[in-house]
Amino acid sequence: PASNLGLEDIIRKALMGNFDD
Amino acid sequence: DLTPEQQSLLHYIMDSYNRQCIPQYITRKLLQEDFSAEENFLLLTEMATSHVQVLVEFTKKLPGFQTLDHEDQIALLKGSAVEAMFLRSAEIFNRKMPHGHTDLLEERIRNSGMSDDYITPMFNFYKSLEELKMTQEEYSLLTAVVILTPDRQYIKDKESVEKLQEPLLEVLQKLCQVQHPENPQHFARLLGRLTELRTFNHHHAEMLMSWRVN
Repeated sequence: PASNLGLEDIIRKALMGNFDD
Repeated sequence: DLTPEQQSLLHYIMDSYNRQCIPQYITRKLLQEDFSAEENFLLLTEMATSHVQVLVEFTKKLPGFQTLDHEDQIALLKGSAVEAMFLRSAEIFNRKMPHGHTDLLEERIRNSGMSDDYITPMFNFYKSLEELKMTQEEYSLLTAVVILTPDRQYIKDKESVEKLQEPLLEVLQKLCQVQHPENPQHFARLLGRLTELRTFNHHHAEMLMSWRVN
């Protein structure tokens, strides 16, 4: 789940537009 | 007065900013009455994660951002996310949310297990922003200015970032003069709050650590 991701992971995923993966 | 180019930049930023919304299924959870300490922790974490996601969406639309080096894009977002979140929270506490929701959110934050040493300055900061009576235009521009801060750690091409930030600062300065003619210090005060935001950014890591330990 998202709560286990660090800030950088969240940013990278959101920048790539594939946060739901 | 703002030039036509500045007007359209302002409208564009405002429009992108207004599309930044935390999904309702998360905010709805806020209103559920019973919550254990653990559920509270999870909810606040989920809100923070969602906050970062909408922040990234807003940032992608900032003029020129996508032309920056990819690692610089990440460094800018990493450097500014906490500050942008504090700004957004201040806006929510001071204006945007229906009154009852704000009380509930405050209660949850105060019961989150975070030390008062961190919580008190945070709510004091929200209050100090409230006194400035910022408009939504100002919040949106200030957020963009915060994101496009050239002197963050690990930025390789500071000059390109500066070039993107400058026009936004100019619009913000003019806007302050137009919207607060009675207060010529308004723009300087806004910039002063940015310095305060930096302090929160520095304390944020310790704050999270103490929270987790608790």
